[in-house]
Amino acid sequence: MNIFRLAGDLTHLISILVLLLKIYATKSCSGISLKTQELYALVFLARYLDLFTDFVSVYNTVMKLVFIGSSLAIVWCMRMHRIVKRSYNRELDTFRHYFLVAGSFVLALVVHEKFTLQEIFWAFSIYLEAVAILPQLVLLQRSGNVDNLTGQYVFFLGAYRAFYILNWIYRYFTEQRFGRWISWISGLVQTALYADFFYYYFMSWKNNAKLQLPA
Amino acid sequence: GPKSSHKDEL
Repeated sequence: MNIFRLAGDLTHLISILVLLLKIYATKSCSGISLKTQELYALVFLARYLDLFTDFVSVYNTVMKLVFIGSSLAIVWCMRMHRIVKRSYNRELDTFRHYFLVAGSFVLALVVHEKFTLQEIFWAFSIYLEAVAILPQLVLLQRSGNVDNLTGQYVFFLGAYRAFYILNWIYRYFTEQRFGRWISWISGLVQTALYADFFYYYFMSWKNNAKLQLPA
Repeated sequence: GPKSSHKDEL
């Protein structure tokens, strides 16, 4: 494992920890999109079907279980937890996320490496992950002010795929391995969707000001 | 040419 891959995994893990911390410490999920959280849960469930068929390493298996478990736990909290669910910004979180699911699935049926259940679900998870942040970004834009932990959460979640791209470039040169082009293109799209957010995140950091997204 | 597949990634 190279440093970029590790940095990617760690920022991904940190983003989840920050989100859990926010929900646990403030007993609130304000500013968090349930739609995005549901999409992520679906992404992990679809991608890690290989838990049952391929073993890579203890590290991989543990991380996969952590990603699946934490995303389901967050969805459960936002839907079921007596106190947490009260703070959910339902009226702002109206993105039609089923269209993203349907679109990603159709694309996976058309563009995949092999016509097998696992490969189609893998491609589906990659496409869906690329766009899964959209409901969250829309929610942040609508609510205007972004609280500190929510801002950090989105930042780390965006940074993770950018590190993966560096990891793919690194592996291309060191291992003569070209990662699947489906992930390259989706990863670039995914990172590009954060460009706007990154810009305002760095500006607020530079000016030591509260993060605000223009409407 | 470079081989494909990064099945070891998350």
